[in-house]
Amino acid sequence: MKIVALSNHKGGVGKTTTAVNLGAYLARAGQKVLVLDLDPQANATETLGLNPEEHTSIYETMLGQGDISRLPVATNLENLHLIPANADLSGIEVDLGADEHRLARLHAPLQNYKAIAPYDYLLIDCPPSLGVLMTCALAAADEIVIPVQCEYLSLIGLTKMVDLLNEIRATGVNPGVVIEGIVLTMADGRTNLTEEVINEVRQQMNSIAYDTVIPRNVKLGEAPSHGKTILEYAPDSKGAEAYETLCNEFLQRHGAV
Amino acid sequence: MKIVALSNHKGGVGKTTTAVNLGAYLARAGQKVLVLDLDPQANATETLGLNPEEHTSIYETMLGQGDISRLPVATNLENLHLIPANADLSGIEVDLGADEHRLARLHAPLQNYKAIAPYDYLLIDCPPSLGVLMTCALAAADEIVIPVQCEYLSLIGLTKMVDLLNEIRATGVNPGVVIEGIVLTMADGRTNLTEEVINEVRQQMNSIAYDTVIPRNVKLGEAPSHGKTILEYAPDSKGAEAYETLCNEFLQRHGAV
Ligand SMILES: Nc1ncnc2c1ncn2[C@@H]1O[C@H](COP(=O)(O)OP(=O)(O)OP(=O)(O)O)[C@@H](O)[C@H]1O
Ligand SMILES: Nc1ncnc2c1ncn2[C@@H]1O[C@H](COP(=O)(O)OP(=O)(O)OP(=O)(O)O)[C@@H](O)[C@H]1O
Ligand SMILES: [Mg+2]
Ligand SMILES: [Mg+2]
Repeated sequence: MKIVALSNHKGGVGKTTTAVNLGAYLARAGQKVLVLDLDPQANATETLGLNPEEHTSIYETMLGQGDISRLPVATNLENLHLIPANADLSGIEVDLGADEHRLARLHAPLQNYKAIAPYDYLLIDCPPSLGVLMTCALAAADEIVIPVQCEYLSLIGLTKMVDLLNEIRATGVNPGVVIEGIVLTMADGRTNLTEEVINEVRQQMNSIAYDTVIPRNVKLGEAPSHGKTILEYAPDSKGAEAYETLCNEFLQRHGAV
Repeated sequence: MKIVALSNHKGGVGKTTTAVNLGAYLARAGQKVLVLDLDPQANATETLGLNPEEHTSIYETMLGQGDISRLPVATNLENLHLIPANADLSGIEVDLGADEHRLARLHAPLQNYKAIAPYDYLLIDCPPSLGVLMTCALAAADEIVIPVQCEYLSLIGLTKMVDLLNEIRATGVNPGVVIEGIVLTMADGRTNLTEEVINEVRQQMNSIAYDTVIPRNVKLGEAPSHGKTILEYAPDSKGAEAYETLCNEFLQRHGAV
């Protein structure tokens, strides 16, 4: 099982939308996918049609209690399971804030689970922050995919993500973690701003930026209100096509095609 | 000095854009405005044309050191000053995480400063999170303005904000804090999703939702890359007009006209 964190401390860049919809197309392609909702907002949980209040989150596991293999629940899509989030997760920042081993709190259980997990990919949807939950995700992942909105403020956050990852690597908890890719999201073909951001990202990070660019498409914003992925809600939309293309590119990069 | 926090744990909803541009128009209307950048991303600092690395943030003040009245720096706009952010701020989550008096760490110095501060309004730009920085801001503010993007995932975050505020009030640190207003942002007049979210917010929260709705306008996304507010960058744009109207409505609500 490959652990991939969708992470960017900048808010509203498409982390949840990418985790859920990339997950959906990977599942349709026959991959076994587990999404871990690590955001107390529980947006991935709601988007996949589940009620956060009714489920157990990864919270207890990170405090050393509970058995992670009992947490995954089925979604409406075959091959796509979820470890839900709920409001308890926001307690992690305080509960683990002063814990010097906090970086291992997600890494250790996930490493143990890897050996028995029936999944090909684990996609972690991270909250927008520089706090404990996000750093634990970076310390637990094999690779990071960074969604970057085609906006200036999102672009300047990229260098901070690279610095943060170098810090995590230096702690020795997860020295092998790499940035696997950068996905440009919410591209509006009519504006120069979008072109400028895409050009800048391709210049700074070309070897890891995905060729697939996700366009701004209202269907992607509507789908969560129906508790559906774009695959179920509007499979013929431009948003769906883009995530399908992204999925194919992701599989190619992971040698699965 | 009235302390107003721009807060919403949902990311990318327009907190920074509203803090900076509402601040700019209030300053142009002759109000003395101080923006406090409480986000380690330091987006408000960059948008106002300053370099985060070169300045002292509120970090030391929250740890009980330093004198807050030495922190404000001038911006390019008369009547608009800033307490910058820098990367040190992200240390607050860990440094104050286990401190049982953490909710008073911003409240106390700001209350003391209120008596001598030469400003009419202090606008706090909050990070997207449920962590220590955000809760300290809610505990320090007189009133909260919540930007809500015209998207479903932003709408469902609203009830969490209301719950969080009730929790803060119950701690007794800041029993008088209220939600002063909700500002709808990034409205795209061509989509039903925008209309549905606006209708839902007006139904749920009509007495506090602002009449002014901020449209999606690329100039608002371009301005930060030039280190300018919309007032300086594109004063005739739809984005500028909307923030000017919001400023007038804000002043009316605060009995200043
Ligand atoms: N390509 C797109 N086109 C249109 N809307 C989009 C697109 N991608 C995401 N959205 C919408 O934009 C908003 C932000 O996206 P999303 O919530 O996935 O970002 P995020 O990075 O997970 O946010 P947070 O930082 O709060 O976790 C959501 O309302 C989502 O539905
Ligand atoms: N009305 C608007 N029209 C177009 N773009 C906008 C508008 N308001 C904000 N933006 C852009 O959308 C992005 C998100 O806005 P902003 O950064 O202000 O949100 P935020 O809530 O402060 O985000 P964070 O949660 O990361 O702090 C930014 O790139 C900003 O320039
Ligand atoms: Mg999200
Ligand atoms: Mg911001």
